[in-house]
Amino acid sequence: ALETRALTKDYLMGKERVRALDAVDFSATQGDFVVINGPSGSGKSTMLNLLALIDRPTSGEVLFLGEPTGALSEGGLAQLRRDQIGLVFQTFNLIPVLSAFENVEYPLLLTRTSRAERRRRVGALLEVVGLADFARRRPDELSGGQRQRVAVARALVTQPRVVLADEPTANLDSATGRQIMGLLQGLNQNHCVTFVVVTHDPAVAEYAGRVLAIRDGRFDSGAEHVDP
Amino acid sequence: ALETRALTKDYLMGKERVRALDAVDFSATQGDFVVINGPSGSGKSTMLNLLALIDRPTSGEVLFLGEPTGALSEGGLAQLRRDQIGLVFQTFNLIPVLSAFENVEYPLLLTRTSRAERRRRVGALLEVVGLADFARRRPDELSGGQRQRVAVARALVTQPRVVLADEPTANLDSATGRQIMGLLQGLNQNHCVTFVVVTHDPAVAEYAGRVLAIRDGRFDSGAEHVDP
Ligand SMILES: Nc1ncnc2c1ncn2[C@@H]1O[C@H](COP(=O)(O)OP(=O)(O)OP(=O)(O)O)[C@@H](O)[C@H]1O
Ligand SMILES: Nc1ncnc2c1ncn2[C@@H]1O[C@H](COP(=O)(O)OP(=O)(O)OP(=O)(O)O)[C@@H](O)[C@H]1O
Ligand SMILES: [Mg+2]
Ligand SMILES: [Mg+2]
Repeated sequence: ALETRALTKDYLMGKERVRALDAVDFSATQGDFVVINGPSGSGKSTMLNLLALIDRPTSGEVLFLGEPTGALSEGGLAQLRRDQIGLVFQTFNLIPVLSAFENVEYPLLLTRTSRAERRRRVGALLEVVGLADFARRRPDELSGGQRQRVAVARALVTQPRVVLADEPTANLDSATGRQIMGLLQGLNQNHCVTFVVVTHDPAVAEYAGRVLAIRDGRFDSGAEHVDP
Repeated sequence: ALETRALTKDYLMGKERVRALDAVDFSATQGDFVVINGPSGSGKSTMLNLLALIDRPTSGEVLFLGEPTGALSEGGLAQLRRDQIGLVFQTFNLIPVLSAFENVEYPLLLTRTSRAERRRRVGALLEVVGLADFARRRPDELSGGQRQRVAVARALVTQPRVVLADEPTANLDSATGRQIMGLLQGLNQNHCVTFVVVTHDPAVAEYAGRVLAIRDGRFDSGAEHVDP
């Protein structure tokens, strides 16, 4: 479903070049549940942003469903992002002037989904992340963990084939975190949704089929382990 | 050092009243290390913001070093916040146009600290949170965990008597999280700094002298435990 070849990302700050990802080869087949962990600053969010097609590599390729994305136009990339990918950002990135309901609904406005169907899906997702009574609240009227759950719901509302989640439980207590992971696991096991989850939380890693360790922009090839 | 009496905070949204904290009695003596945990939305950040004097209660009192803060003017509150309190926000709240160095230095600009002393302190703190080489980076050039560590360094730079930290390790891998907690523990044990730390991370709770559980805006009186 997702593949990278020699994926490299450099940030340039004046004369200094920071190599955030260094020639990374990665692959996930449809229905995989991959967890990526590693130290702060090791390249996890950079990797996820490249997989999510919201950033472009310095060199190397990202292949989505077998197709090299480097060749796509902005419009082609936008369509993939809109229809196939759900992304939970490390800093949530909710729209401050919209309610929780409107934030979750937002990605559907770019698709051909009827208003009734949007309401049904948004309502169901707010329910399943425990925020049914919070639909009208704006982000500044929500706790940190409540905002995080709105971000998770938003990532799922277009029923994407691939969900990329950056620390989806960092601001959640363990019971709420388990509810969220149960939701993701259900989508993975019942609907074959592919997951790539960045996390420091060992409890999250237990849901994974594979765990990859990243350090200084490279995956530890010795560190992968697979649950059969 | 810190005390609350019948502390209550309501948020009003139109006709709806949300009681985020319900008549909370709390106290910490100088040198205490208190951890507060509890479910998402249970009132932890609300409690911390009231203790930090950046929000005012609906009813009840916050006493700082024995003095009721409700009677203080805005100027009096500002002085306490500036001189006595260090606060790590759940969402960091770094200033985007300033570098990491300038963000950490910022609270000192409101005090009578010489430029040389500011440079010494900021340099030492960036070093001890592992960001010595990142001084010139702006927040958008830092990873999530790097921003979190800048926020921690900033909370400590005025050498406050009381440090209030909202999820200070949520975005950190466990090794970096332990470094940060070691730093806080050192300040607590060697300099008698009082800590109130909100966290979901069980590893953080191990550094505490007391752990309090909060639920629906109230502390579980049965849940407190003390390490002698
Ligand atoms: N401005 C506001 N208006 C209305 N309700 C609010 C507002 N701010 C917070 N709340 C509500 O107050 C309750 C307590 O919020 P608080 O941020 O203290 O929770 P928390 O324990 O820190 O949660 P988390 O672990 O998710 O960070 C939550 O239910 C939240 O929705
Ligand atoms: N715009 C930028 N300019 C320069 N360097 C950057 C920029 N963005 C990120 N970096 C650097 O790239 C490296 C990788 O960052 P990334 O955000 O991918 O790390 P991460 O593994 O997600 O870390 P964390 O666990 O702290 O969230 C870090 O050292 C970071 O400082
Ligand atoms: Mg990150
Ligand atoms: Mg909070």
